[in-house]
Amino acid sequence: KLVKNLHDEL
Amino acid sequence: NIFRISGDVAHLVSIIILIHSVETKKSAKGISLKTQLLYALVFITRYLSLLKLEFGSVYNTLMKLFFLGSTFYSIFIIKKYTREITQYVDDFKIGYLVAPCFVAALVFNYKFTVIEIAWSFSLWLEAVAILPQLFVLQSQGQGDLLTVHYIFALGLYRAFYIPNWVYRYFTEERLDIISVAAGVLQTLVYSDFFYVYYNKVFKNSLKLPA
Repeated sequence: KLVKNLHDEL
Repeated sequence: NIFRISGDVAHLVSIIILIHSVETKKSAKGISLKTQLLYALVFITRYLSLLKLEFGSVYNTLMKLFFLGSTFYSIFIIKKYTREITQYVDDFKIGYLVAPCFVAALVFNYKFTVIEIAWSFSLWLEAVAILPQLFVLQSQGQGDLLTVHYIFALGLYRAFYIPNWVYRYFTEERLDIISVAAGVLQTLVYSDFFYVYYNKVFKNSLKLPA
């Protein structure tokens, strides 16, 4: 559940 | 959050130092073209989502365009003052960096899609992209102060992202294992440099008046 990509970062 | 902003500001500052340094000295001496080429590859692969025209936020989009543009510009001006480049060694075999990063991206990704693999690739490559620059610095013995500040600011950027990830884990329950692993690796790559930087800049500035 916690493994989510953070494509909103640079 | 504050860590994320600090990291982004450090990133901005680093590229401004680099371009300012090359422009004013009209020389790219001590700057690794290969590191800049790797960064261009990092930004191209990481910001592929720009092509999907999915703009998460104005801030992100502008920053992505800035990092892409400024990296290409830095390559352009380094090439412009390229005569000096032949005077020192920038012969790091970047294939040895790119290939393992590609393998890592194939192994560690959230979905087997072009965007996800490119994203993972960019994270791993960014972690090691500074190595040719550190290599040049070492072969020169004494690095130019601006170059050293540039590397420091660049290292600070990813280091700031680590508390940002801890913060986001607790506030948003979001955790990107690949980002964290690559980010920690990147900070470790820089750690030796941070130590040298600390000794050089902070200790020297304390005993300035002779």
